Amino acid sequence: KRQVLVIGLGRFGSSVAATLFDRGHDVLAVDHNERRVQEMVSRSTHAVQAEATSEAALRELGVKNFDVAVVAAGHDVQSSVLATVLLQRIGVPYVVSRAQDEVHGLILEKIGAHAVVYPEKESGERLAHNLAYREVMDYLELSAGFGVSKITPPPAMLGKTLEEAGLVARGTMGLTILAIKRGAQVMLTPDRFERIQPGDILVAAGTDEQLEKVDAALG
Amino acid sequence: KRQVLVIGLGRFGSSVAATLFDRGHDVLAVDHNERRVQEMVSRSTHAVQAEATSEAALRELGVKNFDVAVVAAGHDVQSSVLATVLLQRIGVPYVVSRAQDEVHGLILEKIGAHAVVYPEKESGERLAHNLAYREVMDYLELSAGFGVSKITPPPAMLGKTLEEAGLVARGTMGLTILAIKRGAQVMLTPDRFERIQPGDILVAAGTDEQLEKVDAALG
Ligand SMILES: Nc1ncnc2c1ncn2[C@@H]1O[C@H](COP(=O)(O)OP(=O)(O)OP(=O)(O)O)[C@@H](O)[C@H]1O
Ligand SMILES: Nc1ncnc2c1ncn2[C@@H]1O[C@H](COP(=O)(O)OP(=O)(O)OP(=O)(O)O)[C@@H](O)[C@H]1O
Repeated sequence: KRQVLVIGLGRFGSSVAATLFDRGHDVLAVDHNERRVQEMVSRSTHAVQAEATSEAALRELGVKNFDVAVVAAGHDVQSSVLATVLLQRIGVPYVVSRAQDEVHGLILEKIGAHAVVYPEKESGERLAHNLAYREVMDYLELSAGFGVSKITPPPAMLGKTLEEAGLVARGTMGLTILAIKRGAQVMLTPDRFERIQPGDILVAAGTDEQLEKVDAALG
Repeated sequence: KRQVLVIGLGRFGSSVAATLFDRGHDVLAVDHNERRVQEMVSRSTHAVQAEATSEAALRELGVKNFDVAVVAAGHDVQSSVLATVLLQRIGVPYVVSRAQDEVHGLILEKIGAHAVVYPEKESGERLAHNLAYREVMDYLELSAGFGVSKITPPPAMLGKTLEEAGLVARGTMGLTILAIKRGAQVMLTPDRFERIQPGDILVAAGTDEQLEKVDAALG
C-alpha cells in the first residue's frame, strides 16, 4: 500500500489521486483552490487546502512520511518548480512532476524531479499507436521496437490452427502468440493446435514490423 | 499505411501527428495558427494553415480521403464541436475528438465523435498504475481486472526456478510468466526450469490481486 501525496487537482492530478485511491492506496490530495479540494474529498484518503510553495505548509502536512509526491500544479511553472524543490528538501524520496512543455520539463529535470510527465504528449503517442493498430487497444513495450500487442487476425487466418497460420516459434510470421482473448475469456499460452476463431484477439509478441504485417487492421 | 488528418497542433495534436508520421503513415497536420503549422512541417507529410470550423476550408483540404480525423483543437469547445460535426458531414469515417472535461466529452459523444479522448485523465491513470506497480513500466489489459504486467521479482524468488517460485500454471502464485526480460534480451514463454536472476523483469499475466501480491515493488 503506497502513501502518495498529490499536489494540484486539475484533470491530471485528480485522476492520479482518484485512481490510486480506488486501488486502495493512501492518498493525500492537496490544492490551494478550496473548490478543487472539495471535489476530491470522496476520492482520496484526505483532501486538504494548502499552498504548495510554502515549506511550512508542506511540513505541516507531514509530507516526509510519503513514498511518492506528484506535483501536478500545471500552468504555474514557478509553483511547480518550487514545490518540486521543497518536497525533495523535506525528504520525500520520489518526486514526479508534470511539465507543461519541453522547457518546463528540462527545468524540472535539472532541479531534481525523479520523473517528469508530459500528459498530453504521452496520450498523443498512445492514440497514434492505437490508430496505427486500429483494432489494437494497447501495446506493452518489452524492449525498443519489440513488444506485445493485441491484434486482430486477418480473414485468411480464421479457421486455421496457430501452426498453420505460421504463428508459432520459428513460424513464417515470426510472432509468438502469448494469449488469445475470446469473448470474455483469456486463454494463456495456447498450443500450436489451437484454431483461430472469428472475433479472437491475439496477444502477440514480436517486432513492430512483424506485428504490423499480421494485424488485419493495418495495410 | 493510414491516412490521418490532425486538426489542432497543441501538445496533444502535435504528438499524435508526429508519432504517426514517424511510423510511416500519411499525416495532414492542420491548425489556424501559422506558427504551429510551421513547427509541424518536418514532422508531418503536409502541414497546412486552415480554419477547421469552415466546411469550405475542410472540403478544400480533401478531408474525405482520410481514414481518420483527430480533432485536437483544445480549449475552444465550440471549434472542436463544430469541426467534429463538419468532418462527419463531409464523410470522414472515423473521428476522434479530444475533450477538455467530462461535459465537453459528453457533448462530443452526443454529436457523434466515434471516440473521445481525455489526455490528462488517461495519463493520470497511467501514472497511478505505474506508481502502484513501482518497478512496473507498463500494463496491458486483457479483460477487466486481468492483464499482463512487467513486475520485479521479490528477493525471495531470486535463484529459484519458475516452478519453485510458484510461477507456473496452477502454481501457488496463480500467475503465468509469459516472458522474461533479462538485460536487453527478451525470452518468450520460458519453461518451468528457468531460474530467476537478479535484474530480471517478469512479464506476468494474472489478476490485479495476483500481480500485486508478487510484485516486489508493492506492499
Ligand atoms: N502553488 C500551488 N499550491 C497548490 N495548488 C496549486 C498551486 N498552483 C497551482 N495549484 C493547483 O494545481 C491545479 C492544476 O493547475 P492548472 O489547472 O493550472 O494546471 P493544468 O495543467 O491545466 O491542469 P490539468 O491539465 O491537469 O487539468 C489547480 O487546481 C491549481 O489550483
Ligand atoms: N477552429 C480552429 N481551427 C484550426 N485550429 C484550431 C482551431 N481552434 C483551435 N485550434 C488550434 O488547436 C490547437 C490546440 O488548442 P489549445 O492549445 O487551445 O488546446 P489545448 O487543449 O491547450 O492543447 P494541448 O493540451 O494539446 O496542448 C492550437 O494550436 C490552436 O491554434
